[in-house]
Amino acid sequence: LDLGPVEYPAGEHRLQHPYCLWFSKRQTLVRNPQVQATEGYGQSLRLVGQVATVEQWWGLYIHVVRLHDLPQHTDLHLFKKGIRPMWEDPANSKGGKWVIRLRKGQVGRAWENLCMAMLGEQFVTGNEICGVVVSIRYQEDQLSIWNRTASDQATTARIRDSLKRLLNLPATATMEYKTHNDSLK
Amino acid sequence: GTKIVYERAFLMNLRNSPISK
Repeated sequence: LDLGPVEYPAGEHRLQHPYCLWFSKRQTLVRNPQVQATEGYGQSLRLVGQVATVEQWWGLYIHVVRLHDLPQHTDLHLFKKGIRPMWEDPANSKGGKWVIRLRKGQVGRAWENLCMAMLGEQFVTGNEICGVVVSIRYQEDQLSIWNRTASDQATTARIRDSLKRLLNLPATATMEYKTHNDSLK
Repeated sequence: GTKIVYERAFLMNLRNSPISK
């Protein structure tokens, strides 16, 4: 679960934080739903790569399967290196997420903008951002942005306003904030 | 140190740089 130290080749544009890209697919063969909800999730997570410069990001991104070619119930997670994209991670345990629901076909551009907004430090919230997720589902797709402190309403409001400004979301998109505690229930 | 901030247009420019291919 570790790809080793990050590299900063000369001449490349360093990011503020290194990030890891993860892939997960919902397991369909697990019979016990509780196992699927907890252990199954961790086991289905795969670390795809890590990036520490803008050039490394594009080198990885252009090789990732296009979102509209991904099967249903798959997720891509781009998280700061050292934070696993799970509620149980200490960075996430008191956190929450803004969830944006989009009609099929609308998520690709918004996901790209969301990744770039995070990598480029466009969310002015100190070190609150943990990572972003795109979830491919049956009728609609979802984007999520996870932050550390769900109870910090000033921060969550600032993230919401930044999302609206940066993602150029279609009018049909809906947004709601969920604490990870709510999601666990 | 100084926080490293990049705007979308700058990042998109680098997308097509030879080093990322």
